[in-house]
Amino acid sequence: MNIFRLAGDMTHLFSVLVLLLKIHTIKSCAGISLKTQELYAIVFTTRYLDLFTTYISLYNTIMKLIFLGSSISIVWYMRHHKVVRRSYDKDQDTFRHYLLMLPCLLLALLINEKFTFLEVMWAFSLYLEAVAILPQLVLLQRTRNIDNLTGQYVLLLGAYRALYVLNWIYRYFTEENYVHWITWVSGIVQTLLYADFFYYYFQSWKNNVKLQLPA
Amino acid sequence: SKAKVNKDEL
Repeated sequence: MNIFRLAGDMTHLFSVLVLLLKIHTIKSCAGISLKTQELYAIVFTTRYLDLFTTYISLYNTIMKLIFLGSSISIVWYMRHHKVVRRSYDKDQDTFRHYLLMLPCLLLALLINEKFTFLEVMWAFSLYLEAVAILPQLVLLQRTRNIDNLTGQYVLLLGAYRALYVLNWIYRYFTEENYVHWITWVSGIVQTLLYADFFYYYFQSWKNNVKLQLPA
Repeated sequence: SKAKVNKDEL
């Protein structure tokens, strides 16, 4: 495992920890999109079906279980926890996320590495992950005051995606037979979706003002 | 065709 991949996984892990910290200690999910969290729960459930078929490493298995467990529990907290759910910005979080799933499924049926159930689900999870952040970005834009933890959560997620791109470049040049077009294209699309957010985040950081996205 | 690469990423 190269340094970009490890750093990518760690920023992904930190992003989840930041979100869990907000939910568990502050008992708030203000500014967090339930739509995005539901999409992530579906992304990890469909991608990690190979937990039952392929063993890669202990690291791999543990990380998969962490991402599965955390994404499902975040959705549960936002929907059912009696304190946390009251802070959910339901009226602002209106992105019709189910509409994203059908095109992703159709694309997965058309473009996959092999036409089997696991491979179609794997491709579906990658296409869906590429667009899963959209409801969150729309919610951020509508929220006037973005709190630090929410900003950091999205920043860490974006960093995770950018580090994965560096990891693919590194692997392409150092490993034989390392070609994953589906992962690369959907991953690059996903990373580009964060570009705008990155821009405004660093502007606010540089000028030492509160993060606000233009309407 | 190419040798199958394990899907070892998360």
